[in-house]
Amino acid sequence: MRKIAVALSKGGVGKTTTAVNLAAGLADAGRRVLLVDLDTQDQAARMLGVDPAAGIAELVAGDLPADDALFPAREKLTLLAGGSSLAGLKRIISRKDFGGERTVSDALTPLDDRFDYVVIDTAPGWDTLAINALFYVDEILTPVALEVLAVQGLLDFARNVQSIQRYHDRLTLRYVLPTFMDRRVKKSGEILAQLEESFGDRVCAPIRYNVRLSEAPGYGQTIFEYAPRSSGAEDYAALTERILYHE
Amino acid sequence: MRKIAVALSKGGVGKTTTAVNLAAGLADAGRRVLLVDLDTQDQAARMLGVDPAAGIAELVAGDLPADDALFPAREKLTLLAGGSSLAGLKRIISRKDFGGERTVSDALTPLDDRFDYVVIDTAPGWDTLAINALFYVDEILTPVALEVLAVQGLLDFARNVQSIQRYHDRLTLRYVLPTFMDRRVKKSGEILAQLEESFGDRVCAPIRYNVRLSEAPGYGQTIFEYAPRSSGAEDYAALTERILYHE
Ligand SMILES: Nc1ncnc2c1ncn2[C@@H]1O[C@H](COP(=O)(O)OP(=O)(O)OP(=O)(O)O)[C@@H](O)[C@H]1O
Ligand SMILES: Nc1ncnc2c1ncn2[C@@H]1O[C@H](COP(=O)(O)OP(=O)(O)OP(=O)(O)O)[C@@H](O)[C@H]1O
Ligand SMILES: [Mg+2]
Ligand SMILES: [Mg+2]
Repeated sequence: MRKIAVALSKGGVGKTTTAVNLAAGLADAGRRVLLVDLDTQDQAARMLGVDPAAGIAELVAGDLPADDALFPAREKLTLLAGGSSLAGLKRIISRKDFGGERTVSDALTPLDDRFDYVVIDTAPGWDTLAINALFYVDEILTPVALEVLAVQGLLDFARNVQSIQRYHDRLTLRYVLPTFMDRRVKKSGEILAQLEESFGDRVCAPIRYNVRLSEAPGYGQTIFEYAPRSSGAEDYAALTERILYHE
Repeated sequence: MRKIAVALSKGGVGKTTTAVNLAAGLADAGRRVLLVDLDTQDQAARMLGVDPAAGIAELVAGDLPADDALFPAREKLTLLAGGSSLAGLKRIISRKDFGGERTVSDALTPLDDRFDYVVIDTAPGWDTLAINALFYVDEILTPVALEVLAVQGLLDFARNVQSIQRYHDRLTLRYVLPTFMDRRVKKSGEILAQLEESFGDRVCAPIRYNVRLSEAPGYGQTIFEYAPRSSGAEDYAALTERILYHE
């Protein structure tokens, strides 16, 4: 059972796009996948074109048994949705005197034997839910736009992760995924080289800028359903292969 | 004295790029401007190429008098920086039993007579600091990338703002600024038309996709300093004119 958080505090780098399309790619390859949305924006459900009545906040609060919170979004792809009720979950966690960082882990661990992969989409920023995700997973996949501000954000984020590793030593920033790669832009290539220098073989083959990726959410479809022959589908299939390779 | 928050919960839509370049544009026009960074990412300081030792968190906590927390970043442009110490500020606010939402307002109001404009850069997400900003300002400027997920984020955000207006009736979502406009992409034009239909004359002239805007932060310069003849400089000069027009 592999647990992967898709996380970077910098906003708009392709976290949700990556979490949803990777989860779909792994499910298409026959793995049993749980996609957890820890963002109040609730965009994973929108990208999949589904509208679950409940999700992770209701599961953690004990309002619902797991079977009612889990939503079958696609064959072999189950969604535990996010949404505005997560704000309440954040308050519950911040009022705990100890162990608040393990709240999500305590709620998800009983589901471990049902899935081969758990993929978690996190919100931008460094908030209590993102920290909760990092105490639950073993692997982090960080999408990073090939832009100066995003790379600076990555260096800050890697430092923050180190402070968590002191309390959770299995956690590793395993994959750095360059996104919005645009060969027309000289800077893209330069920044990619910088990433490879700092993060070595953790750097995955980049996801190219592909307008189909920004259109698919409007139809509630994954990139594989919306534009199976697009560069976006190709690049996310390659990412899926890379993740499966390490099984 | 005008107080403007640059805000949208969706990440990566151009909030910091807009806050910094608008603040610089207003300062170049001779106004006394305070730029406040309410994001733990601390990117406003990086974009201006400065490294203040303290900022808004130290001001609110009472550790420093205003004169030591305010940083002269450019002529007529003063910065009150953000950074990781804001996480402590969030904790202070969430432990208050009442009035937490006015913490930033209480700290900034004594500075009102020193400035003509206060521009606040907010973090992605809907957190206690973003809410604090909305209780302080009268006007919201919302940058929104011309993409499906960002526009959905805007509709959610506008709903959240309404719940604050019940307690702060002068607050108005005054400007909607389309960003990343790329005439090569058919979708851009379609989404722009949708925005104009929903938000009418609040929609500003769009900021075009311009690689110079993503390069300037690497040199610690505003777009007016880095590439004064670029489309990015033109578009942010036009935005500045629009804001000044309403004085
Ligand atoms: N490779 C790509 N090519 C083109 N558009 C993309 C690509 N990846 C993502 N997008 C689009 O860019 C925007 C940002 O992506 P996304 O929402 O996945 O980022 P995020 O990191 O999850 O944002 P947030 O910080 O708000 O959670 C979306 O509109 C998405 O459709
Ligand atoms: N019009 C534009 N053309 C090209 N690049 C842009 C444009 N506006 C912003 N950028 C770049 O896009 C990225 C996102 O912009 P920015 O960081 O300002 O967004 P943000 O909303 O502040 O993000 P966050 O949600 O993380 O705070 C940055 O790398 C920035 O340099
Ligand atoms: Mg997201
Ligand atoms: Mg920002």
